[in-house]
Amino acid sequence: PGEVTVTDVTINSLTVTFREALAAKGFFRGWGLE
Amino acid sequence: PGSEIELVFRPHPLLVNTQDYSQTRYVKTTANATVDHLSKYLALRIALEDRQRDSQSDAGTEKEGGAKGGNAAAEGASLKNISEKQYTIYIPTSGGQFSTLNGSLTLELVNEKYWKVRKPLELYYAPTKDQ
Repeated sequence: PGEVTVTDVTINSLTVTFREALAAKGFFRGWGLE
Repeated sequence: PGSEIELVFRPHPLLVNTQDYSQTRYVKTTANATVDHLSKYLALRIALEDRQRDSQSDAGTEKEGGAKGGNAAAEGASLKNISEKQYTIYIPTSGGQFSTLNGSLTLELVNEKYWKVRKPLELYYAPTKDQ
């Protein structure tokens, strides 16, 4: 999927982590996406 | 809360100039993330990418003998964008329509109530109009 960026976002004390890749292939679970 | 949501995130095809936001984003997050978290995430990412692009552009200008100080100005503008620019999140519905998602909804709830199919959640974004 190439480089994966990791970003934490906090709203009202709840922090969640987002990870983003340039492509689904190799990053998502295998839904048949390119 | 430990489960993970996978989503494909694209600019709204009708509300956004796709030349401004052409990138499809492949994103994973936890199911307890809300639509507001996603909106804030997007604002952060776009502002940081804009800042990166501006600083690269300024570096090129300086090589050609342009005025210094452009980086600081660009950085200030981008940070302002991070704090102020907001995005509305949409989900496609039947008939090619789009529904606005309430910011307090968790992505798990969006997945269960609106999406219902076994493939990554597909969401769209556009800058919020009243800015």
